[in-house]
Amino acid sequence: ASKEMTEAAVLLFYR
Amino acid sequence: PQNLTRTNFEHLERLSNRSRYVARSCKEIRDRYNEQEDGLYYLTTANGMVYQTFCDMTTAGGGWTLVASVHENSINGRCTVGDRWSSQQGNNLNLPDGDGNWSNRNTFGTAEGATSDDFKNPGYYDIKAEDMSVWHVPNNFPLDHWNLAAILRYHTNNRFLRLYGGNLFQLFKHYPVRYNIGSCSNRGPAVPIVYDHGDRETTRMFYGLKPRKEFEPGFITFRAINNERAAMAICSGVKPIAGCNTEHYCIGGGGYFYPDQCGDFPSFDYDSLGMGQGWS
Repeated sequence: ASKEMTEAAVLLFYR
Repeated sequence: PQNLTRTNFEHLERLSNRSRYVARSCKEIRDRYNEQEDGLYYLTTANGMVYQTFCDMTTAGGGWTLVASVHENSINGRCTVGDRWSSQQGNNLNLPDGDGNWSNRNTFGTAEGATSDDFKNPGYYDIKAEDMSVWHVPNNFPLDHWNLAAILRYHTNNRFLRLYGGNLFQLFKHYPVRYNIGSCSNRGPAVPIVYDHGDRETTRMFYGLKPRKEFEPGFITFRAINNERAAMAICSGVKPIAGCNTEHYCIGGGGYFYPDQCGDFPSFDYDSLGMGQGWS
């Protein structure tokens, strides 16, 4: 994956 | 307090007011107390456990509760310390579930630290929800910059969680993130998404060159399985449709990936990091 994707946290939300 | 300016004091007072809300989710706080501001709020579980998390009160009507963050602390690690969303016990055939955090009540990390380390709060297993939203935020950005800094933001709007018990804790009970649970065709649900920032093309470009032939952007997919029968929890923004090399574009996992791809971002670095060459 790209550097941007690899160095970004994936935040998960509910509603 | 005596050295606070007037404005500052008002702000602190308003923040302390929030501690008086009693709610199980940000949606309840928005609906019951008409709070419209993004930020940290206190929530309570059914058993009365109190925790603090971030509420997105502005996207698509607001009321979104941050319940977890998947953060890659070391792309070179292979199910080493910090890989809470796969395993911290090494690449171990005898530990097919890894840490098991996708389907247990363990919690870790803090809301403010969610871009610097993994985060999981009681809302992950306690809240009964209908939809999800996902933000990809560059590591170490402070909370009040998350929305602006995010490289990708989207949400579902078809209430799919109603079919799977209302949260990811229940969904991954139906679809265990476990090595050898099945083959590539035993993938979990893929749900269409609505973009809040970014689109199908930017999503495509965030993943490696070779993976782009294997998926369709515009979805969030749960419990993918690759050729080597390793399970991954979430394919963010995409639906696998061919090839089954999901370790290069799906995150999270169990405790074993053949031959040596174990980790929270399993094999995102297969062709080393750079401008999206090969599988990377």
